[in-house]
Amino acid sequence: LGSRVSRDDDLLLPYSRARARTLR
Amino acid sequence: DCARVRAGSLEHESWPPPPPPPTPGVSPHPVVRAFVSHFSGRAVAGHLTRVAAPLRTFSVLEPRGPGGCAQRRRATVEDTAVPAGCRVAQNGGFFRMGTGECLGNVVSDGRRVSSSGGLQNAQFGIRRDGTLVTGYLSEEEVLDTVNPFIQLLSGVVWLIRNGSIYINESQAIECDETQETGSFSKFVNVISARTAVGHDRKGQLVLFHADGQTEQRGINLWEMAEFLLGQDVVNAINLDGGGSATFVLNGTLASYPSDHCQDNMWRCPRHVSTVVCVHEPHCQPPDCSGHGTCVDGHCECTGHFWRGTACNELDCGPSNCSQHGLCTETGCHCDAGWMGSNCSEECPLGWYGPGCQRPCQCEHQCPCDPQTGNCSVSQVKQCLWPAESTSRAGEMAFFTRTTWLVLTLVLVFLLLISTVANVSLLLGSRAERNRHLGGEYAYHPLQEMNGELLATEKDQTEESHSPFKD
Repeated sequence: LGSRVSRDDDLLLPYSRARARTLR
Repeated sequence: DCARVRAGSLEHESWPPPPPPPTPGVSPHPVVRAFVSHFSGRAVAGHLTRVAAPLRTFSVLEPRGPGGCAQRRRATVEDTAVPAGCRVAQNGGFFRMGTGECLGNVVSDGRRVSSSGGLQNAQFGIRRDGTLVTGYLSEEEVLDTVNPFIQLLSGVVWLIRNGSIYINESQAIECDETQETGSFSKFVNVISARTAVGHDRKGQLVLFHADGQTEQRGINLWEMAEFLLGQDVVNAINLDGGGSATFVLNGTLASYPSDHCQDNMWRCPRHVSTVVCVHEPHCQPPDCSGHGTCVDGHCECTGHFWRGTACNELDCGPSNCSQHGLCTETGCHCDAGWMGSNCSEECPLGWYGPGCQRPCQCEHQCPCDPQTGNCSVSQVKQCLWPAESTSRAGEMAFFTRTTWLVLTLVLVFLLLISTVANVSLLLGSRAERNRHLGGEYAYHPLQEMNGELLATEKDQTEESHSPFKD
């Protein structure tokens, strides 16, 4: 099972993971 | 990202629905083209797919089918696309990696699955009348019920607006300035695997996919927008990229994902959220209102009486049940007092009710009202013919008298024939008997009379004893 599972290692994020998106 | 807009109209483009196929120069089937092109000296491979009549052939799918967003499922594009019968499929909208939550607006085959609450990111959708919508939408517009969205998903960055690159404006609208350390700017400019959705000037939906790996291979959003402009794309938004970028053709992975497998030797497709899918034409509605079968985008209605493109109209023929009945899926359901396939025949005497299925219950076999079954019988047990049935009753009496008269005459005639025949036979029998008694050729030989042979017999006897006689 594990041989075909992605590591999700190529991350392309539009917004920073460090903070949640907050409303102005 | 930063501002919710609940009401009003925001910046977006609406492209009228393309004419139904066949359209000159437009294939009725999806056209998939592969490319390996150079971007700033780098060779990048990918696919461009054009889809005519996207209203019927394009769907936004939840991961592993309906309910996938509510359950926060993640699945490979193959796992979602194969059961749905997608000929072409790509990853769709953005999602939260940790929880699997679908982000933004999601409308899948007319079902509103997820709402962004008016958050301002680029949207792409198809309304019920086939209008292609690209841009920013208020919550009120997303929830429109007059011409609702049938398919809708959210991206990040409106790449091309009305034939011009719109990335700078998008960065401003989608709140670049609030992001820490310019992550949004990096997102726009870094090379990576990319996907996008939009439409061209002919109203064909366009899916784009480019292989890559963040910061090593692939293209940035500017290069993708330029490439799409060169393909006559008028409006397009950017969808999820990086390790999410996946292209599946006829159920088989046809791209090179950038995520590694557990074994670093190999690359594995990521489990993603929503999927954009190109399939065989769906009917409107997809189930043909439950009264037909969808064949190549057209409903073939079941039974003899369902009609219409959606098999939702009952048609019992030009007579329309003669205004004396209701057309049902089994045919005309006649009003009381009427019968026949077109409800054009009145009930025969002695019957009443819907379809004339009930026998009259009147005394002395009197007819009843063909609609209500009411009897009109007097106290002295004599029929009181209803005024409207008097003529029919008279006809019946006349018919009865005539029948009896003819029957009587026929029987009398047969009796006469029989009498004549019997008399003839009787007379013939007597004549025969008389003829035998006095006839000329009755012959009764006698052997002897008073002990002597007759003279003739005597001669014959003598002759037999004289053999030498001449």
